[in-house]
Amino acid sequence: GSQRPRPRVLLKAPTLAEMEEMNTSEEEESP
Amino acid sequence: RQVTVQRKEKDFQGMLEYHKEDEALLIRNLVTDLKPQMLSGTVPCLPAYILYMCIRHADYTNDDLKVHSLLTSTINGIKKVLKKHNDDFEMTSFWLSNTCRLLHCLKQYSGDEGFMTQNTAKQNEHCLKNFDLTEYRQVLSDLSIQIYQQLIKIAEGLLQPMIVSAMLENESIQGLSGVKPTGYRKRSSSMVDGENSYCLEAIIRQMNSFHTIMCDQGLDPEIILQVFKQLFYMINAVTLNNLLLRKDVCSWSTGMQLRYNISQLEEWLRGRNLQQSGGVQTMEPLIQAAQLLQLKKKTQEDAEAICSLCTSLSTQQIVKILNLYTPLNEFEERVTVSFIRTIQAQLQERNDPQQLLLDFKHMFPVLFPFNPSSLTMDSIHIPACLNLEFLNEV
Repeated sequence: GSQRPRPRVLLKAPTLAEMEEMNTSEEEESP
Repeated sequence: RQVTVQRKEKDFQGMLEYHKEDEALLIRNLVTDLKPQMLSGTVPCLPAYILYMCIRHADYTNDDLKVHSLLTSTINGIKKVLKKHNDDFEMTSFWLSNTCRLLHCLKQYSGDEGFMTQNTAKQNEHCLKNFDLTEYRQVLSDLSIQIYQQLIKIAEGLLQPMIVSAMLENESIQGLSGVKPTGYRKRSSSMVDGENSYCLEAIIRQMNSFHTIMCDQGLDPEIILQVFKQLFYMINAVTLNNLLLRKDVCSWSTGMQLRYNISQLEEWLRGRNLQQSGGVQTMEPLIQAAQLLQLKKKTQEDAEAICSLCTSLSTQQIVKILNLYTPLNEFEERVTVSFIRTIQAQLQERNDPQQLLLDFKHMFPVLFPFNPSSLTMDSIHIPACLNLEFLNEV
């Protein structure tokens, strides 16, 4: 009721394609 | 022991806490190594709810790195499972249900009033406090589209080998085999040796299986409707394309069998309460082709009837079917050249597409309407078989 929630902080996210790239490069780095 | 249980029931606020170093184990047990069968008898989309409760705790403790890390690992975990099981309908449907449910949770508990209209007061207590995850919702929405496309590809792959024999070759109407065009009676398909022959019942059995799996897994009803619209379109396109290329099936008797088969598929949609899918509408070209095979094709009036009926077939397709049309016996005449010219003259004002065949790989764009859940987080029980005892209820 009376409590007004404070604004939430936007969490930036990579796109699905960017996530894929990051994941692929991590896999390549690991032996 | 009793005291512990009572305390948990009283205090559980629908959040799950874990140590950062257990994240990999969480993803392994809940995503990458999970078998959907393990969860039969539990709440549909349980992994999605568990993941939301973990996200909520990380949000509650204002730990943005933990939220980032968990969402990224979840999305990568789901993609890994899908890649490994890229021909498994059940697994793909399971992760489509869960990805959509997680997306719905991130909306329902976002704190955005537009998504809270159906929430109970208790559900409103379970909203995120610190973070706006709009960008992650976009990623989950994109992932849902990818999973949907994989699901359709798997379903089409299972159905496609059945379509020609079930829709065009198999004779389920008694006595119809006696009225097949002479000279073609024993032919099946040019590519099928008889062993790979299917009846319509096989298609229906397969669709029953798809439908049961998707319903049991709690996939949104709107998505299930779109799956069947897409599959009915494919059945329509594959059947019509074959009809347009094969003289032996362009006959009155195939027209009759085809119309009967389509009515069985319509009946199936009604029986499963899927008539809203628009599946029947996507079959309109095939319905008209079946009628065209059965109509008289001789007089000016016949030509007019054909032109007013076949609105979903192009001029090129109508003419092709008339050219291929094979009389049943010596008493039935071939379609004359002048009759075909009459039809062409009547249809010349139509602005029809030029290609003869339908694109059977065409995909309708998919939509994932928001579907909030009436479930409350603190009522969710985590079964022991998931091996998630390291999650603490908060």
